[in-house]
Amino acid sequence: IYPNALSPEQFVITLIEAEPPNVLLMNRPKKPFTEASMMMSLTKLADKELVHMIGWAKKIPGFVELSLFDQVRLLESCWLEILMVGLMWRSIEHPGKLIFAADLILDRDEGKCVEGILEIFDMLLATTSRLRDLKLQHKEYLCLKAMILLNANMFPLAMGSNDPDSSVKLRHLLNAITDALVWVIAKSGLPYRQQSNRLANLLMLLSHVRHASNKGMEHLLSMRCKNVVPVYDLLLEMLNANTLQDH
Amino acid sequence: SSLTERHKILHRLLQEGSPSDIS
Repeated sequence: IYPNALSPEQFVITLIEAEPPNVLLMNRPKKPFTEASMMMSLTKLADKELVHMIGWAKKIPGFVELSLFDQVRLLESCWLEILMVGLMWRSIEHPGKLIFAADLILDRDEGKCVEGILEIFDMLLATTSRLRDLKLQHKEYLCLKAMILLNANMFPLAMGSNDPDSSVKLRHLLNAITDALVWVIAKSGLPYRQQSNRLANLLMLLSHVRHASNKGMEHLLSMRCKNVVPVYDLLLEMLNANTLQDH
Repeated sequence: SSLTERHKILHRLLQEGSPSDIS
């Protein structure tokens, strides 16, 4: 399905159908958490969610038409942002709590057992609180999440992409997802003058998601370097890629 | 090639069948 062949409404319906299932931790560790047991729970959950994230990305109209190089670069750049914005959506009705999974719900102070994680919990809770104040709608959330993926990387993408028209396709995709978000906001019945203000407020929050993700990546790397938690498979690959990318 | 090296699992999951297979 080519994105510009879809109406904004059809694009949003496709995003609804693309939504990944909510993942469960399954074997929940006993409380109180230790630094190791909390990090182990969070990384196990992240690894499971990452597999579903790839299935989700492939269902976004036009994503698999991008070059494989571009698909990898986009996911490599924003995977933690996507996990975090999903966490915020699940937590939006639960002030002071982070709903990592239905069987992994953490109060803010439970983060005290992991060195350096409270700062990140507070960023996540603050951004979630702002989304709650804005009364973020589900369809707006779906558009923002897809926008994070499609907007995840630019300059190296343009230069490095071995498929020049992939960048053109990506720009079409970004326009299509922007049209979809504008359409969702317009459908909400807000007075026209307030629609652009709402769009700006939602887009401004994406920089906070990116900031929390950068902090989270640093923290996860430090936890791994200190051998607090073993990291395997896809999560290890994505984490290493960020390390290499920084260098 | 460095990107492919860095992302063996990701490449495989992106190229494998339907999204539901991946999940």
